[in-house]
Amino acid sequence: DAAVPQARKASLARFLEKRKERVSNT
Amino acid sequence: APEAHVPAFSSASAGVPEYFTQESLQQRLHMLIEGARDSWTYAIFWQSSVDVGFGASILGWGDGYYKGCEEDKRRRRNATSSSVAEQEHRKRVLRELNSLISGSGSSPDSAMEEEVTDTEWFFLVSMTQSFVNGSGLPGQSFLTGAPSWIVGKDRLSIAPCDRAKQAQVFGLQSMVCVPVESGVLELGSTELIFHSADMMNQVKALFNFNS
Repeated sequence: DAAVPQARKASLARFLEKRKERVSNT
Repeated sequence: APEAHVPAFSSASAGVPEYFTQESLQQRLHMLIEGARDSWTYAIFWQSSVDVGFGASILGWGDGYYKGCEEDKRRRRNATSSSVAEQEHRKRVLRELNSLISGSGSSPDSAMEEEVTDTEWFFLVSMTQSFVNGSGLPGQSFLTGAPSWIVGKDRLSIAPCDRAKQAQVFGLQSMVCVPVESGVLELGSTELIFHSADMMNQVKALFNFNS
């Protein structure tokens, strides 16, 4: 967990959140 | 890519002004994609830094914005983009990443069981990539200062860059790299999008940190 740079962790969190929205809208 | 060669976002190491935060970077990517006339699937800011130990110039993940495409919806409905084994692999990775973000004790999420499309996967894998000393399409653009705008699967497949070749395998038809201060802005689309001076100006306006 600590090895994952913060920028990518933030990007990943945003991607997963947006993906949930896209999936629920499909 | 080896972890050691993927720099964390650091305004100090990349020479990006302190006011240019991760949040403002995300806002600029969002504005670029959502405000565009054409349907871009994603935008990625590759951030430049220097590996002090090796003296190498590196472009690594800065941030990205994934909008998605019509193909996502169609493929998710039909679930035909890749083999069963490949889908199981992608879903497993996505579940693990979700646990990393939400915590291992979080409740199962049904969205993690939905088809992971080719373009989603391409974007996710991008987070692990980096370009050393002018390698790849983003690296070449950064090194030469010249934008590259590639349209069509046939052209992507013969581009001197593994990333461009990989892009067309995953259904992308347009890829653009524009050198900006402190890095390179990459755009990708599943549609054929031809060169647009408006888009180039928009990139320069949003990612010129001096203005």
